[in-house]
Amino acid sequence: SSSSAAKDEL
Amino acid sequence: MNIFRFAGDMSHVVSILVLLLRLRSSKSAVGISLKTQELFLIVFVTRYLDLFTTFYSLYNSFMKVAYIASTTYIIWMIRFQEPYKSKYDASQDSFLHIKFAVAPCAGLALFACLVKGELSPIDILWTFSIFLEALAIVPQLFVLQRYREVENLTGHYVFFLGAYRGLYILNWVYRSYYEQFYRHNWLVYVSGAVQTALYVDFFYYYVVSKYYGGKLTLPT
Repeated sequence: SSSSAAKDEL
Repeated sequence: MNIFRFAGDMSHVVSILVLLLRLRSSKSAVGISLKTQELFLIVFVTRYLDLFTTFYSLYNSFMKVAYIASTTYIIWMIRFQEPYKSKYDASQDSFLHIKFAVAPCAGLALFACLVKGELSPIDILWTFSIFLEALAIVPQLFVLQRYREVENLTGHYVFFLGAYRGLYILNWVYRSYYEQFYRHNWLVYVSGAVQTALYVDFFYYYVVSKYYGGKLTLPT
């Protein structure tokens, strides 16, 4: 599901 | 992690601390939108479901829990604790019914995820939270507009929240230049840009009022 880098942001 | 993202996160933390200070010092929630706080809580809870599935860092997990806990506390204060509760005037905060923000964002998120083929509930709720966050500040901006003269700490609260969003845009620019495996997400960029744009008008009056050292008064 981690298709985009923004997913590790708050 | 880069300097823009970290500064953005810190600005977000400062905004929450300023809001808590504002509530405690004035012993009232007049001028604060409960709706905005509730929308933010929905945003945090739907976005941070990955607390249970993915571990990024201790920093990341801690911040997620802190945002959920502090926003829950603020809502609890205004809804249930005296003297905030009895002084809270729901009629000042009547703009944008929660369901009219939630329903379109849910529809849009479902559509976007169908198109992208991301069909897990966590992905859909994550996308939903990205859209909803863009709208969450709107009720607060309307409450400011309603009173026109913005109390000092309330002004700082909105300023730091807007700075957080502005810094996140710089963070995306930085990441796309310097991170080798970075993947663009245009939905995030567009709703981040919309969200930041909503603050521009407020920023203008905030900066002008600080420059001339006067009170922050919004035009009619």
